[in-house]
Amino acid sequence: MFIKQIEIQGFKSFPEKTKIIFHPGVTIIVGPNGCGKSNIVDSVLWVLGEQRLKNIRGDRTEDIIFNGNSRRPPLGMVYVSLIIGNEEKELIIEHRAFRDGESEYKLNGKRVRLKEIQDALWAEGIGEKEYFVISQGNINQIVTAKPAERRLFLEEAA
Amino acid sequence: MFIKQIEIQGFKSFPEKTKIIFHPGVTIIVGPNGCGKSNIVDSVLWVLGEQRLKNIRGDRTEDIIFNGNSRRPPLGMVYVSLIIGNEEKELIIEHRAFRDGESEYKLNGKRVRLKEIQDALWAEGIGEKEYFVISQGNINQIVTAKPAERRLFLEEAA
Amino acid sequence: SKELFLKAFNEVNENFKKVFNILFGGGRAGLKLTNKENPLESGIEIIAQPPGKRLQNLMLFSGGEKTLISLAFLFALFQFKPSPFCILDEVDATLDDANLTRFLNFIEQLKEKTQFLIVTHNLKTMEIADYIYGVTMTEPNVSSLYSIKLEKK
Amino acid sequence: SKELFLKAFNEVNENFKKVFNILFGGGRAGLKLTNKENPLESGIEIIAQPPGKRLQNLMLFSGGEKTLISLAFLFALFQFKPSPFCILDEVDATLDDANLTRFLNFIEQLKEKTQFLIVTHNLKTMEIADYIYGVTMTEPNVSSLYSIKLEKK
Ligand SMILES: Nc1ncnc2c1ncn2[C@@H]1O[C@H](COP(=O)(O)OP(=O)(O)OP(=O)(O)O)[C@@H](O)[C@H]1O
Ligand SMILES: Nc1ncnc2c1ncn2[C@@H]1O[C@H](COP(=O)(O)OP(=O)(O)OP(=O)(O)O)[C@@H](O)[C@H]1O
Ligand SMILES: [Mg+2]
Ligand SMILES: [Mg+2]
Repeated sequence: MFIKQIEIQGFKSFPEKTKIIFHPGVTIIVGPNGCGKSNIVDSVLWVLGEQRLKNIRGDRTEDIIFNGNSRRPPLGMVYVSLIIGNEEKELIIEHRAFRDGESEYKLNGKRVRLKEIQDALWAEGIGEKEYFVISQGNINQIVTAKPAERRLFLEEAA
Repeated sequence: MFIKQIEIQGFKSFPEKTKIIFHPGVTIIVGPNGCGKSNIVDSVLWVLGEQRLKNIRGDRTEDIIFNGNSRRPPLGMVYVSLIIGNEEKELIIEHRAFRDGESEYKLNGKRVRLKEIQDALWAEGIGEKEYFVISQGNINQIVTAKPAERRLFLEEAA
Repeated sequence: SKELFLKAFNEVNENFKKVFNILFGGGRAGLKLTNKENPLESGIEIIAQPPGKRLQNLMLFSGGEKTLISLAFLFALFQFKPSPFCILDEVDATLDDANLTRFLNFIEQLKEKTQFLIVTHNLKTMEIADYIYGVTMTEPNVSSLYSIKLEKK
Repeated sequence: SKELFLKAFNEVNENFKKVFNILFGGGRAGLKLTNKENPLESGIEIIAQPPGKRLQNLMLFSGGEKTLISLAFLFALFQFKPSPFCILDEVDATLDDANLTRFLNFIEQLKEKTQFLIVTHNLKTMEIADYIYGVTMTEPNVSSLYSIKLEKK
C-alpha cells in the first residue's frame, strides 16, 4: 500500500483544488520558508482525523480554512481527500468541514464516522498517524519522551 | 564590554583546562554533531548561575561534570571562568562545583554569593542570561510564548 | 497480550541495536523495560552509547545526536512492522554531513517496503529522491506545486 | 515604573516594525499590549503580516517564519538596549537562503554594538565571521578547539 494521491481544497494555503500524485519510493518536497510544505503534512493529519488542532498549528477550525489574501476572500469550506492503495485495491478517505464547525468523513464515497476509517486503515496494517507522520520539530520527542509515552510507539507496532 | 575569555575545566566534555579567547565582532563556532559546541554555551549559562540544570540538559550536578571515557576516569570537580570587559576594566566571574553538590562563586578573585555577580553585571548593563543566550532549539519560544512570558523579555530591556 | 508485547519488544530491541550501530557508525545501544515484572504496564527506556562515549543521561546528548537516536528507534520499529508510508518533515535540519549520509543510506534500504514523503531544505537529501515536488507561493498565502524533473545518474 | 515601561514598549514596537520589514523584505508587524489600562500587568502580543499575507493566528506561521519573527523581536530589543554580547546556538537551522541572507546582513549591522558568538552548521553563516573556532572530539567525550584562519575578502 502507498499514498497515491492527496487532493486539497480550502485547507490553509490551498484555496484552489490541488491534486498531488505520489508513487512508491522516495518523494522529496522542497520550497522556501512559509510556502506551504508543512501545510501539506498537516492536511494528511487532518484528513486522517486529527482532533487536536494544536497538532496542526491551529486553535479553531477557521485557522485551517483558507483565510484569504489581498485579492481573494476567505473560504467557507475545507476539503481534503487521501487515496491510498496498490495495484489491487484503493481506499479513498475524505474529510470536509465548514467554518461553523460542521464536518463529515467519507470512506470510498460513503459517509462514515471517523472510527470506520480508522478500522479500515487498521485492517490494512496502517496504525496511528503519529507512527508514520513526524511533524516539523517533533522528531526529538522520541528521545525526550517519558518512558510510558515511548511505549505507545511500540504498541502501535506490536 | 565584551566576552574576552571563557575557561572551562571539568565541565561536560572538557576534562582538560580549555581557554577560549574572544574578540569584539562575530565569532562563529562550528563542528560535527556532538563535538561540544552547545556544551560551551551551557558553560556560560552555568558560570552565570543557571540554577535549573534542565536548562543545560542535565538533571543532577554529576551530569555536568566530565563523566569519563574508556581511557579517562570521571572527574570530581567542574570549574568555569568568564572574563568580560573592555580596554578599561574587567570582570572575572568564576563558578566551581563538586560531585557532592558543594559549589562556590568568585568575582574578581573574591568569594561571593551569586547575587553579587548578578548585581555587578547589572551595573554594567548586562541583564538576565535568557536575554542574550539563545540555546539550541529555543529561538522559536519568543513566538510560542504566552504574552505574559514575552513581557519578561521587554522588562529586561526596560 | 503479554507474549505479543514481549516478542515485539525483543525484536525491536535487536533492530534498535543494529540500526543505532549503522546510523552512528558504531557504538552500543539498547531498549530497557522500566517494569520487567509487569511488561504491559512498563515504559521503555533508551540506553545509548555512541562510539567511545560513556553511558550518560539521554538529555546530555547533542541536538543532532538526539535526532539520530530518535530515528534509530523509529526505523527499528519499521523493520519490525513496516509502515506502508512515512512522512518526515525537516528531520534532517540538525544533522551534520556524516550523519546525514548514514541517515539517507538507511532510507534507501527502507524504501523497498515503505514509501517516503520527505520535506527538506537540504540539497544532499534531494539526491535520494525518486520524485521531487517544489512548492511556491507565487501569490501570497496561495501554495502551488510543480514537478522537478530528475536526471537519474 | 509605568512611564519607563511604556516608553520602552513604544520604542521597541517601532523597532520591531522596522526590523520585521527588513528581515521579511516587507510586510507589516507590531506589538500589542494585552492590557492597555494596566501596562504593568500586561502581556505582549505579536501581530505579524508577511508581505501580501493576511493577519492570522501566530501559530499558523511556518517554522522558518516563526524563527524570523522571534529574531525580529530579539533584535528590536537589542536596538533599544544593546546587549554587550549575544550567544546564538543554531538559530539559522530552519532558515532558507533568502531569509538567512537578510538575517546575516542584520547581524552585521548589530555587531558594532554587540559581540556575537554564533554556533552553526551553515556555510553561509560562516562567511560573516571575524573569527572561527572549530570544535572536535579527537578523543570520545573530550572536546578540543582550534582556530580556523580566515582570509578576509
Ligand atoms: N488558514 C490559512 N489561510 C491562508 N494561508 C495560510 C493559512 N494557514 C497557513 N497559511 C499560510 O501557510 C504558511 C505556512 O506554511 P508552511 O508551514 O507549510 O510553510 P513551510 O513550507 O513548511 O515553511 P518552512 O520551510 O519554514 O517550514 C503561512 O505563512 C501562511 O502564509
Ligand atoms: N558530563 C559529561 N561528560 C562527558 N561528556 C559529556 C558530558 N555531557 C555531555 N558530554 C558530551 O557532549 C556531547 C554533546 O555535546 P554538544 O551538545 O555540545 O554537541 P554539539 O556540538 O552542540 O552538537 P550538535 O551540532 O548536534 O548540536 C555528548 O554527546 C557527550 O559526548
Ligand atoms: Mg515547515
Ligand atoms: Mg548543539
